[in-house]
Amino acid sequence: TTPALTKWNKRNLSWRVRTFPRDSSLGRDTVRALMYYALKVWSDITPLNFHEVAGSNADIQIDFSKADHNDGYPFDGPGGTVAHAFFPGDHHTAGDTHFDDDEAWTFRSSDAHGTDLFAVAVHEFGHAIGLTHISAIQSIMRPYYQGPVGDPLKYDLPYEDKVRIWQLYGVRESVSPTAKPEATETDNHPFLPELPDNRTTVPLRKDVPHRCNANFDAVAQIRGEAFFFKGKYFWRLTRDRHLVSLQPAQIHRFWRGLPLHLDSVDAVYERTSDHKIVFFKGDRYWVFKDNNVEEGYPRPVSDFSLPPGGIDAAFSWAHNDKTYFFKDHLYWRYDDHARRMDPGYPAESPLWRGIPSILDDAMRWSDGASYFFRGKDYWKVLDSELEAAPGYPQSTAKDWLVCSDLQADGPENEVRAEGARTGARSRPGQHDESRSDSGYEVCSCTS
Amino acid sequence: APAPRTEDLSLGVEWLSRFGYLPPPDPVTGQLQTQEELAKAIAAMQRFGGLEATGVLDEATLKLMKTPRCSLPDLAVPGARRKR
Repeated sequence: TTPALTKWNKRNLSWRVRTFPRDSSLGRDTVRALMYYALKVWSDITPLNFHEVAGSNADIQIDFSKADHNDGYPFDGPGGTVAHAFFPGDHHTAGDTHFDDDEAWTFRSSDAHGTDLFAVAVHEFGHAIGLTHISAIQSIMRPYYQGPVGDPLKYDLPYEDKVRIWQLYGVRESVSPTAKPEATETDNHPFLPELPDNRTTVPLRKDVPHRCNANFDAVAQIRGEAFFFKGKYFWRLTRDRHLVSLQPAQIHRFWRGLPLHLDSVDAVYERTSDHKIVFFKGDRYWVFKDNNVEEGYPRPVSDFSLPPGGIDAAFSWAHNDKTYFFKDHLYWRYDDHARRMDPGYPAESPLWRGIPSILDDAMRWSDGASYFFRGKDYWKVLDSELEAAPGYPQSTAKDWLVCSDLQADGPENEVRAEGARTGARSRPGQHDESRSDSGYEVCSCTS
Repeated sequence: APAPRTEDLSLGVEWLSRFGYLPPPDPVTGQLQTQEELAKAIAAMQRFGGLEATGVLDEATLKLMKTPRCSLPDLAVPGARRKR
């Protein structure tokens, strides 16, 4: 007898590790990374997207519990039952996944020492998305623990499991049902230590852009804060224009649901009608409620009556509450409340005099002014004015991203400049990439 | 084959009920099962676990029952089936 099949009707599922193992050699970041990779095993081949959230409303709540934990499936100490998960559905526990905290959870350890958390998590998340047990010896959905399954970054599901999950959700675009997937790019994903430890930081990638010499892909005011996007990264400034971190955060680690392969965005703005955040890239756009993508996206930009090819910039002008889209020398005026383009557009040349005819992006700011960005410069237009304020353009790096004149010329000067700013002395020829010797620490928060 | 020890039989019946091979305990008869039902359940468990389906609670079957595993049942609990 096979239980009735259940599956998720939505394709974007949130997850969260609510409780961590208490006496484990695995650090919290390692546990989170293993959960990420175990979910990725399934999302790599199906149109499901998983994103980690901090709140209590995650679809998949992950807990490490002991003995009876009030769900009808009590754990039984070391050995025996090691984990379980609830099938999809409308019940509030649907998708929830529990691991027995009495097991000796391991990662990259031999079979003889404990239970491999990644292997068990892949199995349990199979249940969480609707798969039942199967007797096939090769299947990860066999009910018995069969030891570690190898490197989480290279794990490939057995064919039986692929077929069964495809029957539920279909095949992910770009996945061939007959081809063995190639090893994916790993440097986009959480860091997994060689040996279990309690690392709390993720090493910076080599392709991280420098805020002091970047021309930004997109700039937006979101919930009163400024966001500067460049490539796969963004910087965030508080309402009083303090940079949250000198190091950028990865876009997809904060904006949950954007495709991992998205290498940049074209334009971003917050809708005044419902305060949702709209991301544009090429012919497509995504709508976010807070930092989670809404169901049904991406959608074509033709929804806005914009032509194919995408846009360069988008912003909502405080003066008339209309949204302006820019592409090359053209611009459009859109009514977000009526959800339609105003007649007579596109028009040529921007409405505002003294700003470039081609923009990188624009935003309104809480001082009532509008800011237009192009290259390394920005222009300020005061509320209701139709001309850039005198004295502009100014340097975006200097005025918004805490760079000195020296730094704005190039990142190679940054150590010297920041050392000078913080009062630390740099010896000639010394290259201090970590800046820790100057007593200057950098923190980066991505969630 | 030698008859299984009482504690093994008890463990086996509890295990088979928990993972969906035997119906849940009857309120009148408790855990009592007929020998035939028990043998069928053991055979089903052996087939699912990749063992030879003998219906006998032998060493290999008991070893598999003691293997760490997922808490969810392998089969839908028979007593939980709905009427048409």
